[in-house]
Amino acid sequence: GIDCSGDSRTCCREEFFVDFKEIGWEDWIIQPEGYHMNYCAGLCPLHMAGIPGLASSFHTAVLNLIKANNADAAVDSCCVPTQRRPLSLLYYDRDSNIVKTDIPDMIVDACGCT
Amino acid sequence: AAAKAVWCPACGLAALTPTTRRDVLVALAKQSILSKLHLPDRPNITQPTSRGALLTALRRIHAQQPVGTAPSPGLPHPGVGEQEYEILSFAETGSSTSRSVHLDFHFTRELAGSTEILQATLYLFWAVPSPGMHPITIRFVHPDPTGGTTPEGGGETRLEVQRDGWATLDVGQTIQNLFKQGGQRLSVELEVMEEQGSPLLAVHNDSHRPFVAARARARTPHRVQRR
Repeated sequence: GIDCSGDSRTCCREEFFVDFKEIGWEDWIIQPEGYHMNYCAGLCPLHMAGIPGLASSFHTAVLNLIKANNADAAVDSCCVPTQRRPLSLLYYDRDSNIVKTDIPDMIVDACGCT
Repeated sequence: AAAKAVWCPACGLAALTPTTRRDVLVALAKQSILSKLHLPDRPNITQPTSRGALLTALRRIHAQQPVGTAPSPGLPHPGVGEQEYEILSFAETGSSTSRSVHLDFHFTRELAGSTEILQATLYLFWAVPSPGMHPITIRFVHPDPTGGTTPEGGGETRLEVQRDGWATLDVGQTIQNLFKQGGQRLSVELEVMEEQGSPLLAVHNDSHRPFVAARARARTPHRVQRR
C-alpha cells in the first residue's frame, strides 16, 4: 500500500495517532500510550481499480472486466483498507478490574482500490 | 459530491480545517474504542490498583504457567465474531472476624453478559502464625434478604495450609454459574479454626491482596450473513 504524502490524490493510507494522554484517557488505559487510527483516503479512478495492496493478477482481471463491459456501467472503485491488525488494550473497567483484550481489525496497515 | 465525480468518503475530511479534522478523528477514535469494549462511556477510576498488587499478581500468574507455554494451552483461538478478555479482579474485603474473612469480587455487566469463562483461578496469600497444619474452609456465598449470607450450591472447599505463601483455587464453574444467573459479584467466605491460631489472610498487605485471574470469551455482535 501507499502512504499519503503532501497532496497525493489517489488512494493511500493517511496516518493519524491519538495520544491517550492528550485526550485524558491515560488514567484508565494502562497500555498502549495511544491508538494509530490510520484511514484510507484518495480517489480510485477506474484504471486504478484493484491496486495497490492486492495481487496484480486481480488488477488485470478487473481491468479486463471493465474493458469487456461498458466502462460507464462499471461501479465506482473505492479506497478501502486491504490490511488491518488488532489493537491490544490493557485497561481498567468500571469496577477497577484490569482487563486485557485484543480488538480485531482496529489498525489500518494498507489501503487499496476495490 | 457532484453527480459524476468519483466520491470517496474520507475525502470529505480533506475539506475540513486541520483543527476540525483532528476533532472529528479523535471523536471517531473514542467512539470506536468504547463501542468495541461495549462501554457506554469511559470508566471513572476511583481506586486504581497499586503497582505492587498488579506486579505481584502478574508474577503469580506467570509463575503458575510452565515456562514457554501459551497463556491457555489447549484452548482454541477466538473465532470470527469472538473477542477474548483476560481479567484481573482484586478483592474488596468485607466484614471480617477473628475466625472469618469475607471477600467480594465485582465483574462488570459488559463481561457478565454473553461471556464464556475459559479459565478462572482464585489466588489467596496466607501468613501462617505457627508450624503445623492449619485447616481453612472456603465457601462461596450470596447475600440473603436478612442481610446475612447463604452458601452457594457449590458447597465448600477445605484447604490445609502449612506454610506462608499463595494458595490457588479453580473458580471457573462458580463464576460461569454466577454469570448465568445474571450475577456480577463473587462473594467468598474463608473460615479458620481459631483455637489453632488462624493463618492470617494477608489482605491488608496490598501486594498480597487476594485476586481472581480469569480468561473469558464474548461473542461480539456482528452482521448476520443473509443467504
